[in-house]
Amino acid sequence: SAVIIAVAAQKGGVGKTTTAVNLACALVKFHHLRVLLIDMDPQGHVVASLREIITLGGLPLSEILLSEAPRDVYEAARPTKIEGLYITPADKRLNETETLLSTRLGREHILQNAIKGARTHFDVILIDCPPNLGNLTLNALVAADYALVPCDLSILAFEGVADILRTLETVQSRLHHDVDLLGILRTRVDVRTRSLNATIGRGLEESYGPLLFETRIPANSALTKAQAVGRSVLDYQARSRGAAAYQALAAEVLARLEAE
Amino acid sequence: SAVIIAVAAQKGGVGKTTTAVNLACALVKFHHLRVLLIDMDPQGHVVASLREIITLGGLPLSEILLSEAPRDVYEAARPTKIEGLYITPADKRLNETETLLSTRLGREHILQNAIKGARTHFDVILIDCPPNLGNLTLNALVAADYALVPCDLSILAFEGVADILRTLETVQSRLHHDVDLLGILRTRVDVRTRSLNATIGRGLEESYGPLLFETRIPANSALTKAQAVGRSVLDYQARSRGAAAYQALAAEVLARLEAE
Ligand SMILES: Nc1ncnc2c1ncn2[C@@H]1O[C@H](COP(=O)(O)OP(=O)(O)OP(=O)(O)O)[C@@H](O)[C@H]1O
Ligand SMILES: Nc1ncnc2c1ncn2[C@@H]1O[C@H](COP(=O)(O)OP(=O)(O)OP(=O)(O)O)[C@@H](O)[C@H]1O
Ligand SMILES: [Mg+2]
Ligand SMILES: [Mg+2]
Repeated sequence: SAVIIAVAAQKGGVGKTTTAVNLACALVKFHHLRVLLIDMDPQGHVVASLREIITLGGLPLSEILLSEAPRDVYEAARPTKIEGLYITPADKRLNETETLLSTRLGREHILQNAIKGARTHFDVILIDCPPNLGNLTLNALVAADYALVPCDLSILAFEGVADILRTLETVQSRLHHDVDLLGILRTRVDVRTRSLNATIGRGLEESYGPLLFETRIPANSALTKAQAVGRSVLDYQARSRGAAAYQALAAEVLARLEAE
Repeated sequence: SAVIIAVAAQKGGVGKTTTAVNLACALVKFHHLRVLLIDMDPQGHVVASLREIITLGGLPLSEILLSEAPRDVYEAARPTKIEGLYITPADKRLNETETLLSTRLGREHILQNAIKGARTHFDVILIDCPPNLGNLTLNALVAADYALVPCDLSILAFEGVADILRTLETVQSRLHHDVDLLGILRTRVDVRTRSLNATIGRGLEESYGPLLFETRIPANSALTKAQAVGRSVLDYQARSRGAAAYQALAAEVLARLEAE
């Protein structure tokens, strides 16, 4: 039965998609796991980031989430050129889905109930979330066993971490769903911005200490270039610092899961 | 009667808030205009970015938007330490407001009808939007005379520009509201990522040519540092490249408005 990890953060542009995509690819490439990458962001950036290796078609995710009859996200999973990596793409109707779910009974549990089949086919399921704490993100958190929270070294991203941790607590206490924080991931770390790194970095350590992953993702143009050509950085520029960092993150994620 | 500019882009982290904040401050500082900065992002990043100069309190924006009786955003405008600069802060209930507005008659026109009073008190009104094209952003676009669209030199931001331009067309054709594109602003331009700048930069020029502002905002740590201390960069580090760029943008914005 797959472990399910939601990659979530309220702040825009902190590297949720970059992390979901490259962590998934690292788990497949270096650990030979079967991984499903679900895109819960209506903007469809997972497919855009991996457009070189995915073939589209098949059932739209929105149809599965809005269906009254029981469906499973596995029905929308697409194979990719990477053996073991599958993607459930976002589709344009996910925007409406965010709104349409608001009036539905148990609106936060829709994905949770549509993921049971997929669990049996994969080792890890990663869910990329949009930059807000709306219905789609809530569904991801309620479907997930863990949340992985990327955070760049900016005051706004730092302050956003508290919001998502509060949301995790509410999911646990009010919806009685046991989703834990797998860790907070420092991203886009630029060696040139020493004072900022020091201030926000220290703030993160003081507030969250052991919750922080040891692995930090450096600012590395290989990551943006890989996204521009539609491939994972592990494919496109395997010897880059970005590739090395996501390889290290994959190992650290598995170690943390092992310890749980 | 104030000119109203919505600062909007679907992509997260492209510099909407940084632009709304520093453009507002440049218009006040160098052109002595009366400027109102409205925060339509539930995350309240405008106040976070200027927390050093704002005094909170007063009516919450959500109350004005959800009120059945006619209200005006001017009732929620707060003075700042900068003479001529006022801020209507976001509040926590804006998240609910996004949802609650969905069922309301004429849900895209709420802000438009609540901004008429404010128009008479200011020269320019800037509206910071969340990273999506939901009800809050739609309200900003329908209240606005112009949209200013920041875009960093990444494939996802570039592809997002087409979406917002399509949304502007729909607002014009379906809602019969005349909101024009003031321009597309290249942001976070890093001299070190030459090939990316070239590719995406060329893509922007080929697709949008004259719609692009001449001014490009460079990647400059002064902008992040200013945000971290809660002041505008024009205050905090007036001689930085970031400050110079937003000063140039203010002049270019006024020139374009003049030409209209
Ligand atoms: N470590 C890094 N080094 C360099 N560029 C990066 C890094 N991480 C992310 N980026 C770039 O920053 C931009 C934002 O990253 P990404 O889209 O993954 O963030 P996000 O949190 O998913 O954004 P959104 O909130 O819009 O979903 C992208 O252009 C991406 O290529
Ligand atoms: N030109 C720049 N140089 C350096 N840092 C910048 C620049 N523009 C923005 N930033 C930083 O990048 C991050 C994202 O910027 P900002 O929050 O303004 O974007 P946004 O589009 O408003 O994001 P969101 O989608 O979350 O609302 C912030 O930490 C900001 O300080
Ligand atoms: Mg994303
Ligand atoms: Mg913002």
